[in-house]
Amino acid sequence: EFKNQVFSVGFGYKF
Amino acid sequence: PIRFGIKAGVNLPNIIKDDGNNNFDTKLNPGFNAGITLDIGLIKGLAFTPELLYATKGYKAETSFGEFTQTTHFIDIPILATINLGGSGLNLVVGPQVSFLTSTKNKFDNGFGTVEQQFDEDSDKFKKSLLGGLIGFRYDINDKVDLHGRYALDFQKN
Repeated sequence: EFKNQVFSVGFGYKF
Repeated sequence: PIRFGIKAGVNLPNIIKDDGNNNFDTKLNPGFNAGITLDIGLIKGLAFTPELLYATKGYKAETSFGEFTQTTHFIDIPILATINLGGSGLNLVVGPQVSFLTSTKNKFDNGFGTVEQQFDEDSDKFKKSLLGGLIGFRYDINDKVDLHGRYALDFQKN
């Protein structure tokens, strides 16, 4: 058993 | 005002193992996330910003028999508050997240060949919905475009 961990980088665009 | 948006990014997932289950090391299993966003302004400097994302997670592990890669596919629904920092383009983003497992792929490569297994919504083997949380920053380059970085951790075990 384990827990997920996530580092993330990204971009967003708002309409 | 309410604004729709889209987002995409690189995921760098790994796992945190139970105590007593630490006899192997794991590495990042790079993937992606993409989805749609909502920005609902509440008061000046504070917005409710839920999202609907497709995301890959998982990990890699070196074993004495070869490299094991587990890639898990999720629908993530982060339910976030976005707090503007001092009227600048910088925002703190924080909140809980619900994740729904859609499929799991295990790949085993021993240097001579590769074996793959796929599990689709196998509730006996993997938990299908997980509660977690995330914290990060969003930098608004202009009124439409932002860059962001985050750390997310599940509160429940997979």
